[in-house]
Amino acid sequence: HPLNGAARDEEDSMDLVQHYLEDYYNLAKDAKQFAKRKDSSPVVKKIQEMQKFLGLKVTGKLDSDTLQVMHKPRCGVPDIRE
Amino acid sequence: FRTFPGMPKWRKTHLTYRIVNYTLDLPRDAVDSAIEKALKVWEEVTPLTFSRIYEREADIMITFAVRNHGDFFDFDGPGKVLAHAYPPGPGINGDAHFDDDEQWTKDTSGTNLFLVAAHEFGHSLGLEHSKNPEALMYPVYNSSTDLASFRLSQDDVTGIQSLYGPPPASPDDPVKPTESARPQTPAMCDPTLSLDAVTTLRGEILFFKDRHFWRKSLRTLKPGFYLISSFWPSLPSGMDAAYEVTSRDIVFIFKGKQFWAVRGSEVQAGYPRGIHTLGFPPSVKKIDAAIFDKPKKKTYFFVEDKYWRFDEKKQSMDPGFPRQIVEDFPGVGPKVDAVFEAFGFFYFFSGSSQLEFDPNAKKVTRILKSNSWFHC
Repeated sequence: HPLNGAARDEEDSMDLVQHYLEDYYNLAKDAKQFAKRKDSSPVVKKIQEMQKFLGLKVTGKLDSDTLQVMHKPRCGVPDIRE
Repeated sequence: FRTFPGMPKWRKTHLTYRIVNYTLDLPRDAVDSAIEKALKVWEEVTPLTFSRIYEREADIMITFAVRNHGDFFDFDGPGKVLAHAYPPGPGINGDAHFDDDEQWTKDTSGTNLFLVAAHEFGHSLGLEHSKNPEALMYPVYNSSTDLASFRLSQDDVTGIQSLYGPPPASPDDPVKPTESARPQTPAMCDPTLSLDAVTTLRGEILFFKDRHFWRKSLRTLKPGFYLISSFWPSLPSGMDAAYEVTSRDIVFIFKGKQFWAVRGSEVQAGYPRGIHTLGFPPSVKKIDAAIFDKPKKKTYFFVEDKYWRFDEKKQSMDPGFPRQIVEDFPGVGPKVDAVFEAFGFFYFFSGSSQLEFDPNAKKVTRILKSNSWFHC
């Protein structure tokens, strides 16, 4: 796909990250805007859990490898459940 | 590998499946064969069998759907979620749903239906996602999988066999007379004991019989007794032959037309392979015994009254074979059950007898009972 405008990308990514962590890693849903809490410890913890499960470097950050895996097609069954 | 919480599994070995509807991306027969092949992947390593039904409720209902399709897990258009499935149980449990907004293909140019179906059926049988990137049950779809050489990983096999156990001995085995329905535990000091295969392994000697093996260390008088599957879950019972290539720390195990390679308790990836890749003619259906001659770096394969010689350096059969066993191993044969090397002697097993053979003098030096190593 041709690159979209950067701002649009950012917003898309946050949506994807939020849903990925909620759907597959049991992140508790929260009404607060996800972009504002992505560095909070519950979210960082979930990112680390996902990175560990999928064999990525555990940084707790949304680095390019982590975002790249989140964009990959996958099975809809959660990796971590309650 | 991981199983679902509470380890749900099917309490029966014969399961039914039903293809409820079809994607328009592929011809119907292509969908049918992809689903059948995906089920066969699991069938080959468990006692499970699958049969297709065309109406009523099957154990595994297979549907293609988009977006909201009646369960609480909507699909999301092209990409991202490809499919999902439910753990064993009644109703929706065991069922597999495929996102028809994907472009399903026979190869990997789109989303390969066989690969995704094989993964989802792992869930239908009770496996959760694995952290092992090599495993079929790893959650992320790997479009670069080589379909031609697709194989379950050891992680997948160990996982599914933790739920259902290994497959029964293959039907094309010669049927051994058994007195009772339950497989017997062989008696170590039975004077009529015959063995399936014997090999060394890192200084110990393993004597294989049916589903078990005796493990003899030269430091102890009595051998230990184990289930083969407790060390190598994916290996078959009732093997034909085994030998160790000490220089590579690898033991090769043979059964029928297939052979496996193990290093310690790890079955090596890429096995089983066909025995004909070693250079046997198609007429050879199984190997009776095998032994690695360390000084010469050659392996001898014994098949009925003949033997082949394999050059481990060149990885090919030596010309001029097969030869008659009796010509080069006078006194041995005509048929050999098992053979291994210790203290410079070859120990040949045939029925309840064992021959100690000096390969340098080319003569039998002692005749023993097959269980002489067990100090009965």
